[in-house]
Amino acid sequence: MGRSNPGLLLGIVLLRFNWCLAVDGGGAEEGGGVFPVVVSTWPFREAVRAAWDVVKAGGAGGSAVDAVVAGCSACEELRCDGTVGPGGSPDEDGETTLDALIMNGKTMEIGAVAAMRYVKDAIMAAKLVMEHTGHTLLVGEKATSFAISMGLTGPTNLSSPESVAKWSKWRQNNCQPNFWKNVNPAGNCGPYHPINIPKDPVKSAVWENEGLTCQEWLKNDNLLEPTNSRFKSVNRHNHD
Amino acid sequence: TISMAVVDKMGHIAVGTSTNGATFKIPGRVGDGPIPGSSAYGDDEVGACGATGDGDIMMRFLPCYQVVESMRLGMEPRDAAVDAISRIARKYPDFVGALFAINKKGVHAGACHGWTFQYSVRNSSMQDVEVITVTP
Repeated sequence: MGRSNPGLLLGIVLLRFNWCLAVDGGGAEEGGGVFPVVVSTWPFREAVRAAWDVVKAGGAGGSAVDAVVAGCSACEELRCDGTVGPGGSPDEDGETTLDALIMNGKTMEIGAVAAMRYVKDAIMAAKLVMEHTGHTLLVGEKATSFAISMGLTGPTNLSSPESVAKWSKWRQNNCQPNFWKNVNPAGNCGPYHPINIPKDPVKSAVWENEGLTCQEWLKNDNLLEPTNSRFKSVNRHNHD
Repeated sequence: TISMAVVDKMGHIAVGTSTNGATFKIPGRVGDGPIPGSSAYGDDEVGACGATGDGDIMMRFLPCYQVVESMRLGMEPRDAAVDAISRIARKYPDFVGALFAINKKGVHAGACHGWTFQYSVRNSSMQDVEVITVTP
């Protein structure tokens, strides 16, 4: 009893920091025995099956790059959890935009698109960036133009009835929650304007227009802890 | 978000991510999805990683680059995954995120903070996709 127990200590540390971890998932100790392998975040079984179908093919099988494209494309088509592909996660204007990345671990080549509008095939656009440009990341409408010029379908409306309904409900809820901080108005829709937070709010007098001390004003608007609402709003169906 | 890693029959590795980002984001905002080393990273010589969660926070730490580099230095996937998550949690205790790590031998593991995480695996010893739950 006088000796420390490493397992117990690790358990205490994990509990303290709210960590969680999975036991290694049955991989081989030596290479080759379990290949090919496909791993994906979340229980996106159809996406993994799509990638598996490519990489398990006869002979040498399909390439890892082609398998990743197949897997991610399947998720885009299925709109996995509403967080992948068109028709989900509207921005403040109600628009859906897409981000994607692909990386070849053999050549260390990367292609990516970000905030891409009007094109639904995000992972294919990323692959086109990787294979047909010397760049790594294209963004916004220029990414859209590139993708369409390389043969992808578009321009396409990426909204869906579900995303529009979600956005309308959010507007009716005074645009809450949102990602703004240190702005006015904090509890309503924009346009927003920056506010200057005094260096020592506690010692500040009355904040103009509100009739509250600055400390009260900030507390009421949740600005003393601006990250609270953000963390509460991140969940299985709203994340990157 | 989906973040995926594949090791093909030749032992070559590729990773990818696709997402429509955070709901009600400020127009123009880009999360960690298309950022190399944040949402995904892979190197044939070492292994790969895929991540999910609060991208605005995760992209400040490049957790998947960290995982791969930790494995390059000899860490097992489990330790590398926990280490990368802990680096974020140390600075952002309320952070929500998760990742998986897989080395070039096919050994995989997951780690998360602030939520229950699941990841999916299929290899040649399995009859179908297996879903692994990573519980707090």
